[in-house]
Amino acid sequence: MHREFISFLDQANKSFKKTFTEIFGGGDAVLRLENAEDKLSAGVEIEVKMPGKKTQALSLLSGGERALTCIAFIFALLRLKPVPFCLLDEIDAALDETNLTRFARFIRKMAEEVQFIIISHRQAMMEAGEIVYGITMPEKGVSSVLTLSMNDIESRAG
Amino acid sequence: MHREFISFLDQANKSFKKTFTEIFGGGDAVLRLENAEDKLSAGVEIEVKMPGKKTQALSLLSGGERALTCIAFIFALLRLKPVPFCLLDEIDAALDETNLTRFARFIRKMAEEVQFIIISHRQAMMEAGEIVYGITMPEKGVSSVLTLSMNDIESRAG
Amino acid sequence: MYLKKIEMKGFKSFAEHTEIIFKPGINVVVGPNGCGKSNLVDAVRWVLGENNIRELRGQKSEDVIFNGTDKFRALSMASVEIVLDNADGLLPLDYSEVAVGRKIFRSGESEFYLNKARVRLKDINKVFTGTGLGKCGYSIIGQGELEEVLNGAPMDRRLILEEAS
Amino acid sequence: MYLKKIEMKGFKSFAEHTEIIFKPGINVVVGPNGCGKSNLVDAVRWVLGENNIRELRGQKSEDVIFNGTDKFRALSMASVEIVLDNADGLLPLDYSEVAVGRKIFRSGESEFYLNKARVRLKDINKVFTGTGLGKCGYSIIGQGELEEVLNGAPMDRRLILEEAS
Ligand SMILES: Nc1ncnc2c1ncn2[C@@H]1O[C@H](COP(=O)(O)OP(=O)(O)OP(=O)(O)O)[C@@H](O)[C@H]1O
Ligand SMILES: Nc1ncnc2c1ncn2[C@@H]1O[C@H](COP(=O)(O)OP(=O)(O)OP(=O)(O)O)[C@@H](O)[C@H]1O
Ligand SMILES: [Mg+2]
Ligand SMILES: [Mg+2]
Repeated sequence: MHREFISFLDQANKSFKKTFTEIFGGGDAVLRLENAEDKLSAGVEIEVKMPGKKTQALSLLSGGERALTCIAFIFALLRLKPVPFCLLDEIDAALDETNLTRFARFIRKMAEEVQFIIISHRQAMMEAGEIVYGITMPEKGVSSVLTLSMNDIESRAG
Repeated sequence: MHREFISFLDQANKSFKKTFTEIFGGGDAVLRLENAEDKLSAGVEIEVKMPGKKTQALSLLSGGERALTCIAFIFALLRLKPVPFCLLDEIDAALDETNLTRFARFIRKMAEEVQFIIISHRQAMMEAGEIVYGITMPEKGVSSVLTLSMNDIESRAG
Repeated sequence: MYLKKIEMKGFKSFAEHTEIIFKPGINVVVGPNGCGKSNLVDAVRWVLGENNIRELRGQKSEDVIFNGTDKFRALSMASVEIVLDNADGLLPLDYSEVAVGRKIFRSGESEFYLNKARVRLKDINKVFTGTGLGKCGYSIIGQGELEEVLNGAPMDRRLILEEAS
Repeated sequence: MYLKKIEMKGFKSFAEHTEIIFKPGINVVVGPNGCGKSNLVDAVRWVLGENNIRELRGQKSEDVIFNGTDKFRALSMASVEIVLDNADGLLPLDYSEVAVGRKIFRSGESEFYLNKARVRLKDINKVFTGTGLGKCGYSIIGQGELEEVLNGAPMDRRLILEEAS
């Protein structure tokens, strides 16, 4: 059991490093086992280095850097083991326009393997979708769903 | 001490109700003392009702509804007792375009009494500012500040 | 394998019978604040067996049943069904489509269905173990939950990795 | 009363001497992810006496000193000064402008200044009590902190209200 986990962690670390440097265009990322007495119950530590900056405590990262680091972690796992579908609720809220475009491009690549259902308020994300659903409340308090084509979005999106 | 706090709570409740219904265009909001044995150490409870919906537990509110409710609470206090300046870091992240415009309009009104320094990625907020500062990193890892005029924003904002 | 369809009735703000057909690839959901987007995420979590009502932003299990507005009365039942395409046989069942359903009544009692046949929660959990849709899965990220990967303790991260392995 | 100016040197990512002149009314700060916007908020909190390094996203008090990049060496000191307009006499001091400064060295020792004269943290706290800029104040809302008003316990809300009264 433990040997299997160590070998999976090694694959996850490689996938995380590759996905992180792809998303950030550089830098470095590591997943490693904690230095604990008992290896069997040791947790997993994350360490990242942003391009051009020094390796620092995770707590010093900015809101957008933290969001993108988490996105790289999740995508690294999706690459190792795809899931039936991936449901993401406004995970792009902290990203600036440049990183949002990077993220949207990345999703498009991953969407060849995995189905995405993405909730977002951001224009760049709406444009990345093949199909867009609008959820509104014509009657206050009661949800109603419309399937929109791309040109409907301008007038309906929240 | 306690009688003073009760009278202030009464004023805060009235200000919160007024500010909430102004921001949401309806609904209702209440601040009241908890039903605790010892009145001196009782906390303060918040209850809100969104326009057209039933009063529900705070936990059932949506991301945007929670954000606007907190904004109404903070502005209600600012109206009772202005502060030298108000520094807000991306408090508009969860708002949709309609609520963002409402929020920007509200800030403009409050700005006659209180100075605001607002960090934001949203276009509607950038346009509300009299003066805009851009913080970038021409050298990776070293911050540099520029003062922008309104027409510079398109090309520099993050 | 992908999520083909979801049908809801009486679940949170989805008072009326609502059906959404999804496509493989990228499906984007938009809409104003407070209109029901995150309620859709709660519906998917709930039908897959989520029993901790706090994970669904409620306080008691009936909080998922439509509880009325100024104009409409509260309902007495909520039901959700999702249909998964299983053409690639990822789920250990002999069907090309797998429908998972759940109902709840004001009494708080839940019923689970697998391809219209009544089953127990244990059966649903058995079908989905190892697919990444389980409890520590990384395939559903709720609003405001993205940073839990970084904020959690090292042991939490290990659990996510063990679910993925 | 309003914030007229901030000067920083060696504070977090503000390695070089940086000065920002603010105006009354609405000042908007924009910029890409990771460029230093929230570090500006930390600088204001720090100079006003914040001593809990976790509130400034660090682990040890020297984490606020610029610690270098691939190209630039770490510095040995950080300093921040803000200038407040006091024409309306809100602050109990006989000056039309009040400058508050703070310095820290790698040794971890902080020095406080009030209109260029060395003072203790206690003196700074005394000047600002009751202005809403204190510890439970509602005038500085950091990134991701907005919902603390709703998420906190009823007693936390009472503390915010007591600060405001
Ligand atoms: N059982 C219920 N019956 C009726 N309405 C409910 C029920 N549970 C939650 N709601 C309502 O659903 C609304 C929240 O919906 P939801 O969280 O899905 O919004 P959202 O579209 O995600 O918005 P945002 O963009 O702000 O995140 C709330 O107004 C809440 O009152
Ligand atoms: N002592 C320090 N020395 C050098 N750099 C530092 C120091 N402390 C923090 N940083 C750097 O500052 C950056 C974070 O800046 P900040 O949080 O202000 O970004 P931001 O502009 O708010 O971004 P976002 O839009 O993503 O919230 C991090 O990359 C971090 O490494
Ligand atoms: Mg939501
Ligand atoms: Mg920030």
